[in-house]
Amino acid sequence: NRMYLVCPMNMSAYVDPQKSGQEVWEEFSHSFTPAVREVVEFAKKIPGFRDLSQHDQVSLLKAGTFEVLVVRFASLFDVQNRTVTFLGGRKYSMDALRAMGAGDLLNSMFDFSEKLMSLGLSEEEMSLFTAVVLVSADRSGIENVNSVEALQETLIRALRSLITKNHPNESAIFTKLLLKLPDLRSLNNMHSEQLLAFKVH
Amino acid sequence: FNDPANNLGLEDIIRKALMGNLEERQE
Repeated sequence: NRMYLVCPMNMSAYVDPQKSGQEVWEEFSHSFTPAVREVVEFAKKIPGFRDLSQHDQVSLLKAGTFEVLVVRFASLFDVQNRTVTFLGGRKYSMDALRAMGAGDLLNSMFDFSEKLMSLGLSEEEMSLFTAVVLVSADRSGIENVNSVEALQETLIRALRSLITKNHPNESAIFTKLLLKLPDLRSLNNMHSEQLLAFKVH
Repeated sequence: FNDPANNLGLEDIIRKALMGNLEERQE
């Protein structure tokens, strides 16, 4: 009845059987909290983000943090060797994680990371794309949709201009990036379902 | 009402990280 945590945001996939559920949960929380804080720090640096209402800043971050983390940690997935590196530095093969109980979500994250990394974006491009992922006016609970929409449009225009400038012969990259947004939503939904199931167990 | 993000305590972490900055600005 050994328990495993297959989310790469853990330090390790192995759970100490001596630990209580509460201790396991707290350890997981200690592991992902710094990553969430980094997402907030990143959001603060997006020009115009701090001008949104505090309610909308929180709503965007609550809804989009997982998607931002998927983009930021895409490099944890090693496509060539089919491995995933956890935050604690331990590396696991996808087969090993599957044997530990990982399902469609991790496979889908792996596929997403593979496609995103294949675009060969620069750090600046990746950063701007991440801002576009976060500032989405159709997240639930947004009170001032017009302000978020205006910021979203500005960021999308900036991303298009940067991609066009850096990849003049690869006009499809911008379209491919925009098509990643629904993929991220779908991963987010799968993740939410897993979280609910996890809490139940 | 099931709120997976909040089950992780995400809102609390986000609010504290955002507020920290507000306090810094007030100082």
